[in-house]
Amino acid sequence: MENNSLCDSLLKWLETFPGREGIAIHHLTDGVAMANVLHQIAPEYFTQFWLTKIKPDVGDNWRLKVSNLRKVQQGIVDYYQEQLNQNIKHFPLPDLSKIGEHGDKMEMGQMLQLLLGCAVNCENKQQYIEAIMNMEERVQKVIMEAIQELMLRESS
Amino acid sequence: ESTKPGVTQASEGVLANFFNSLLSKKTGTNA
Repeated sequence: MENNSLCDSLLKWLETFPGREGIAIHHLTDGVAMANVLHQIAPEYFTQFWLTKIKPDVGDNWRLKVSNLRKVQQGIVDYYQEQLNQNIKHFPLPDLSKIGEHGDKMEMGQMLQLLLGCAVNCENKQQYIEAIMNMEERVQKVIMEAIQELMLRESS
Repeated sequence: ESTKPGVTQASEGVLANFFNSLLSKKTGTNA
């Protein structure tokens, strides 16, 4: 899949979450917004206590950004394994340094792809899937391919 | 004809089928 298109489409998808209108890559590189979205998707798993492990206001400190991103990524991997009974060990995990240091679009696309998988498989997936179905077809198509890619890799 | 400009009925059908099947998939399984 073309990763610029993946990232752009998944940013549009993120905008369907309340309070996330106009969200851009640079809003996501510290992991805070992604952690809050995960809390919204599955609050029973990504609890308030889990959120306290994510440091807000890390500024330009890329090490703290990467530390937050690592906690978010580990939370996602654990969620797939423990809550969804899905193994994603074959899915290439994004390079968090490239996201934290450079806001790399390709790596961010992969990170958002993992986040998408949580949303469309969670207990409240209906609201997230219906929101996707109301998006423009071009974006829906990219999202469909992103989910299919995750599912293929889950089953491989 | 599709109700949306530039979109074929076939394309809409594929997307709708995919997302509807995702909706009906049981949560928390590999099914």
